[in-house]
Amino acid sequence: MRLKSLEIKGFKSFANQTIIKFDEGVTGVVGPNGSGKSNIVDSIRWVLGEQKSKELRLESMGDVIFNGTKKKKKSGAAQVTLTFENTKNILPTEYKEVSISRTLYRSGESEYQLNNVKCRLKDIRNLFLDSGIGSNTYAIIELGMVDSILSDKENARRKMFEQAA
Amino acid sequence: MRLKSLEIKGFKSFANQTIIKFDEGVTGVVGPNGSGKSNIVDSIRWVLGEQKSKELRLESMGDVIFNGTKKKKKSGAAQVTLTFENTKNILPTEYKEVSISRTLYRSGESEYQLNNVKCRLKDIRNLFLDSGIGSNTYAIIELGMVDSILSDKENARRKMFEQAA
Amino acid sequence: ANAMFVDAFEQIKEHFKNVFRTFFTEDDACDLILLNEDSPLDSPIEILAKPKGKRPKSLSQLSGGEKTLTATALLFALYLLKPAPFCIFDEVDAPLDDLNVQKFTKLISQFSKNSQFVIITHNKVTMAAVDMLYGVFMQEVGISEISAVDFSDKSYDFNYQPILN
Amino acid sequence: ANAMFVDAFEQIKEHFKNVFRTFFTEDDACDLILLNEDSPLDSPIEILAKPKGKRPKSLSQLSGGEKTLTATALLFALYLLKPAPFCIFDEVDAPLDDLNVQKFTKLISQFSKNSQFVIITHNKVTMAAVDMLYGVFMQEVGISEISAVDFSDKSYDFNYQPILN
Ligand SMILES: Nc1ncnc2c1ncn2[C@@H]1O[C@H](COP(=O)(O)OP(=O)(O)OP(=O)(O)O)[C@@H](O)[C@H]1O
Ligand SMILES: Nc1ncnc2c1ncn2[C@@H]1O[C@H](COP(=O)(O)OP(=O)(O)OP(=O)(O)O)[C@@H](O)[C@H]1O
Ligand SMILES: [Mg+2]
Ligand SMILES: [Mg+2]
Repeated sequence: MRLKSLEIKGFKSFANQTIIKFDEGVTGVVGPNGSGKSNIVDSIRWVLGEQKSKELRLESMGDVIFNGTKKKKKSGAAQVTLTFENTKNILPTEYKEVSISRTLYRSGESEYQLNNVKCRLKDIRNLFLDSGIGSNTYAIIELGMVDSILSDKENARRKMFEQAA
Repeated sequence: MRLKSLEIKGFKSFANQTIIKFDEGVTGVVGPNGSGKSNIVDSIRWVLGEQKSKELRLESMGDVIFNGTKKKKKSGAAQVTLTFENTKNILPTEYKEVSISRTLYRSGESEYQLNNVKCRLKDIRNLFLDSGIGSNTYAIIELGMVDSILSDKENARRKMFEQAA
Repeated sequence: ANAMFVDAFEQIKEHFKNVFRTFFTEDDACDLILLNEDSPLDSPIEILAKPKGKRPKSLSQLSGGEKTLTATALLFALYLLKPAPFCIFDEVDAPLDDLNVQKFTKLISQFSKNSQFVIITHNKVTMAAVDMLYGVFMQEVGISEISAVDFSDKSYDFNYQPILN
Repeated sequence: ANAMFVDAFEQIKEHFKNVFRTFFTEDDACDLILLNEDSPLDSPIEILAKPKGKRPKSLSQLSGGEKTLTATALLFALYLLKPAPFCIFDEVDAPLDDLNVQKFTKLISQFSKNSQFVIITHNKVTMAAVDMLYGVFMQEVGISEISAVDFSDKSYDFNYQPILN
């Protein structure tokens, strides 16, 4: 299930269409404070189906949409697309790639797509059952988690074990 | 009230007598993870009269005493002495230096000294009233505080303003 | 289901001990303990971590870097049981000293044969250890952009002009 | 007492704006607001922080580094009203990019004319900016020792052997 690319448009500070290609191995992401690095992580959590706005550092889900600056007006929608190679055949084998997409409009309407076909959030989540990726995944790690694992906040430790076991 | 030196013995990982001299300006402290840098900060909070074991990362106050290793047995007491120049005359002017000392014995007995004369914790705390230093001081800063200031945990913000204003 | 969980738990425990001892010392005391062996599916899980021959009474006595390494060892242990297709680290190396950052990047480098890793960092040692580097920046106020950074391109410095040079 | 507090508050506010704008941009929107002007002594205090022309809806939307700089600006503002004889920073520079670390050390360097500063750090840019350096290490297992590090002594590397060299 190799990651191929991530496309972000209108999501948080990524007002313009942005494409990140992933190669084999280890990819480093660097840049000044506030430039948008953690927003990339949020976009991946979001397209995988994260529903808790607090996990995305938001007061409400609508806040993921680019909210404008003096020189650029706010976006009408946020859209993120994550593309994998179908190496583990989580989709039938005639598909070489798996592309999941999530869109949120200012109206509050939400759309999910799997290889450009409309689907439900449930379908996207089912794809990742038993892969180690989903909410409470041990695969997306930031410093706040070090604390919640060690102080076992809200059973954080338990939930992670259940993801893996 | 220039800092002159800090002496630590039997406090946390500083089993042996250790003296740190302070010069003018900015002093950097470096070293590997777990080597004892934050323990130095704890020792300063402690000698200034910190009573909350949680602020010192302890379950109980007795845990400040060096608790031994395979090769060295635990200490009988923890002692920290902080020496300043009496530039602001917080003590009568015949004193050139102000030396505060705190000792905690395994028995639980506690001792405070001001220029080698036994005194009460209250006397040490009174010295620092209105200096900006004391519990809730804005002068000892670590990353956890960034969070408590911004999320205003337990009125952290209020307490800091009261220290300064 | 009980048996399955206990079996997975035993494997995670083994991985945890191996990673912990890679980060610290060969024969360090460390363990994962099911506190309630009769009902493993909802038993609390205790972490025992005594790095480099020390004897902390609880996890809260560990230093900032030691905590990060301990939690990371647990997350890697879960990963080793069920490798996620990709892992993202957001500035997890910030509390680590250089030697520990190197151990961390070496481990990631080994795991990256099986999964892709994305590491967000401000740390030069980490940057030097990755296979490819993306720079995130805001050319226009408030709008994020990304661009691949060429390692051989020594003019890469849109953020880093250390005063050491 | 009310008037005294409000007067101090106004001064802290001015300092906060100056430091915040030093960290970010000259004309950034930032403020400290007494939510309950009729009872200043127990009114909650709101922080307004919009770095670099952005429009975050709340402090939680700021990035890791932006939060650290905002909280630090407030702590410096309190310090400027009532300079403490010494200030200690424990790895507060960890979330900052190199340019912000430089701004931070420059500010500390200015303030150090009036107080002593002790900075615990793993960051090379910070290390290069201090006046004197102490190294903390554990020669014997579990026992901390300290030794002054000579800047001109290029063999100082008991921890730092970056793979960049
Ligand atoms: N909906 C939105 N519209 C526009 N900008 C947004 C939106 N949500 C967040 N931002 C901006 O994104 C910025 C935060 O970006 P991010 O957290 O990715 O920074 P970072 O690169 O991780 O920085 P650091 O190194 O400090 O962690 C903030 O300045 C915030 O104002
Ligand atoms: N009472 C005690 N007796 C002996 N050792 C102790 C005691 N209390 C704490 N320690 C040890 O001190 C070490 C922590 O030191 P400290 O927190 O100062 O590290 P540090 O240099 O700040 O590291 P980091 O860079 O990771 O923050 C721990 O390993 C802990 O086991
Ligand atoms: Mg970030
Ligand atoms: Mg520390």
